[in-house]
Amino acid sequence: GTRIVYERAFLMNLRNSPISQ
Amino acid sequence: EVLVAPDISPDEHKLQYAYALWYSKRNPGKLGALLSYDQNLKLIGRFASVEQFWGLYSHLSRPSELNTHTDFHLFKIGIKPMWEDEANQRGGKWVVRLRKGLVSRCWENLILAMLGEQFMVGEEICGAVVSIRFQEDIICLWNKTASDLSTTQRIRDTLRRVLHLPPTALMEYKTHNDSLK
Repeated sequence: GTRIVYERAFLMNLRNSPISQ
Repeated sequence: EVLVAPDISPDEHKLQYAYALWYSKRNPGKLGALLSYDQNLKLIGRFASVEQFWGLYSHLSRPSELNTHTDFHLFKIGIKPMWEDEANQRGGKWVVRLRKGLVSRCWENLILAMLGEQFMVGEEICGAVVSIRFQEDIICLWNKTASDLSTTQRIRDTLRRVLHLPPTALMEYKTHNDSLK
């Protein structure tokens, strides 16, 4: 199947999302 | 069983693989010598989504803040950070030695590339280790098949790129078999 690929910038953006806390 | 992937909610961003983060510290003295490598490994936590990763990571000390002889091990769930694990038996690792002051940034760059599947080598990546030592720090990336030259070279090239290593930085490949001898 398709691999789930994330760029560094995308991962960094999720750092401060409320779900990440 | 602690080694199964944690559940994630639908609004989280699922990772390709779930991971477990481990910690180990070499204990000085007699007790340390009596404990096996296995007994020194402590599970810190598990995650299967980007949000769960940040939730765990943001509560941890940065590698540069750790005491000497401490290691973090980040491995896919189901693979123990040991040579003896089935997934590691025929494997090896790229070893990058870093002068003091670089390790926290390099470790973060490495794990973000690993979680984001930037290595593009299928199932080959097993996990990563950061080791804090007296005069230098060491980052290792473990893969399954040491004999697969095109894969190990691809891993090396991606590693060099994501760590932003200068062309002169030393990288060494070691098979786990060699390390055992």
